[in-house]
Amino acid sequence: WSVPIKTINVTFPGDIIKNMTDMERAENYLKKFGYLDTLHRSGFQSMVSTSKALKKMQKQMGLEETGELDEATVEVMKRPRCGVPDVGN
Amino acid sequence: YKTFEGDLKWDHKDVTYRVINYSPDMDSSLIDDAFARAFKVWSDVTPLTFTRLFDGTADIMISFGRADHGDPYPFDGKDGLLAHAYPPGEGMQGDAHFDDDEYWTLGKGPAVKTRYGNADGAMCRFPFIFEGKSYTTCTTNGRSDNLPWCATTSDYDRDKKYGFCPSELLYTFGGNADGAKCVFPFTFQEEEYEGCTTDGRTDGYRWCATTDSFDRDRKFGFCPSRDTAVINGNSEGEPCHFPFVFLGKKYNSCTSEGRNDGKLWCSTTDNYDEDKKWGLCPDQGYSLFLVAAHEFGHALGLDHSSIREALMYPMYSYVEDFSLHKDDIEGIQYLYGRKTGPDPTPPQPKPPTTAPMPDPTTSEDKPDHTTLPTTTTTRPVDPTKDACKMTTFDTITVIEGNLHFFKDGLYWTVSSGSDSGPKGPFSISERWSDLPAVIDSAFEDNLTKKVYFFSGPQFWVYTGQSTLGPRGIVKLGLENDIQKVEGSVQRGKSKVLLFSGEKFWRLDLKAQKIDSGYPRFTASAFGGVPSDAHDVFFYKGHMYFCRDRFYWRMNSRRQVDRVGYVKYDLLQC
Repeated sequence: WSVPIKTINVTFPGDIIKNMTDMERAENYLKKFGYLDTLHRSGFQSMVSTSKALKKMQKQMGLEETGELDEATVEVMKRPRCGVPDVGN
Repeated sequence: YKTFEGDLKWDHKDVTYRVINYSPDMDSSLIDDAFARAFKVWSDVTPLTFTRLFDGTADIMISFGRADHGDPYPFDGKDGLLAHAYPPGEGMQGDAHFDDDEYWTLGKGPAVKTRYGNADGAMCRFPFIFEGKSYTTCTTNGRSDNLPWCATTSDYDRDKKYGFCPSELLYTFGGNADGAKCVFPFTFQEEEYEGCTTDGRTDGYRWCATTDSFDRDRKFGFCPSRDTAVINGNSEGEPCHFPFVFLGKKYNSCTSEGRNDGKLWCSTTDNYDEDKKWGLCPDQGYSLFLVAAHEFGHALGLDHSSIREALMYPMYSYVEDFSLHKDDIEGIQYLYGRKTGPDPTPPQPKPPTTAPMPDPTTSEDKPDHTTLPTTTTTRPVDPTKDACKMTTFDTITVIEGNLHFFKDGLYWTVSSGSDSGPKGPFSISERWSDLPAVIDSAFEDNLTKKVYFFSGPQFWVYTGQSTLGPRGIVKLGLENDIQKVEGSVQRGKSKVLLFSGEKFWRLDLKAQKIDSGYPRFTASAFGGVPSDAHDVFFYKGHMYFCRDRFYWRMNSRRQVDRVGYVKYDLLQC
């Protein structure tokens, strides 16, 4: 049996750090691609719930519409993609 | 499919585009080709035409950039966002931007086109053998001038075919020096530089002076990336240094140690711990063709589709044999209508068709056995097997004047005088009962009307319904190690060129022997066609070399006068 390797994370100079929590990544993703929108109406700012936005995103991506940040949804958010928003323009 | 709000679309059919700049990852000719093919994806199914402009303002301005690149939507380094494009309209609308922090390839690792050498600019072939050693990247071994080179066939020792790989020591791109090579050392702001640098720029592109003093001459160009160069990090453009030391341990290859994202990296000096110079190792890269085809979909007015297999689905996935999804076709035709001419949708199989009666002729050959014809009628065997959905065919040939497309025991025909699309599929075994399911090549002798079929190391000769064979292709004089004949073209009355791998032989039909002086290299006799074509045939005065879904058409002066899709141009789908 090989000895398990103890993984050490190193901060590489010049690296574009994309270390963020899944929830941070999700919020970022939902905003960037138009699922989580802030609407300004008569000075009142309403925010579509994250769960609703997640469902919308999951529908677009052909995932199970759980409205929750499950593993499959997180994985899809990490995949390379086009920068054009999926919702609204 | 989805269109943008208000169904934004171009109000003219002759759309123009302009390539503003290039990525260092691929030769500019490969980039131009990828864009042209990406536009063709859409022009094949609509009445739109795309014309390239070399200056001024085009409808679709195409550029590469990194991070903040002049619009409100910055890119995000390697991976993540790959590109974006704007829907049709004035100004920035219609433009397409590609993230140059990505590694742009044709989707399957470094796409290295050579220059100079003796291979007419062919692509590097990896791995290749040089002095008994296998190389998976360009190398400077065997040279004293430090120029990286590669073989363009799998064995340099045998074929001696080579070209030079991208290097700043050979040429630059962009800038103002007409592609001149870098001059090292050069001075910039009174400092001396021994290599390409990003100093003085905010966009991260590596450049060099093409004279010994930029301060004096102001001549510069951008450095092409070597196939071994790292991506991102703090040493972009430098090759990995093996072995290197990281946390006291020696590494002989790229590693993901030290990272939690699983990406492979390497040090560009012998000791990372001391020098802290590193970069990500080259990977498969992203197919510029596929990403461009998607972005151009936006530039023409298509928004993201929710169908995973559609080109307009927002996620990238590499597909080897790309064809436009029905959803994309419906979307773009909703905006611009159908292409005038042949129907772009797959034709329905036609009712049973009577094949021309074979003309039995006497033969000097002594058949091994004779199969009596059971029927002279061919009929479609499985209408669900649609030729238009096939990405490649085992072989394509002309029999009785009509194109025949063979695949896995079936064949389809396209009449030369009509544009009604393919008929079939028909069963090979029903018409030529002795043949195996896979036919590698076939041709009809113009003089005797005998049809020669090749499959693996064997061939059959049909005279009407009578067969001769199977016989070994070695009996024709082909070497023992030839696995199959992939292409056949009749020249004159009794000579036939047989293609296999990167070589071809000339068969004398009367003598049934290979002429002396053969084999020859396909690339040296037929410049401009793929050296690894998997099918070669003759049709209407032209030679056709097929690779993947494309064909290269060569005229009688041995000039490639057309490159196109088998599916649309030959099958008439």
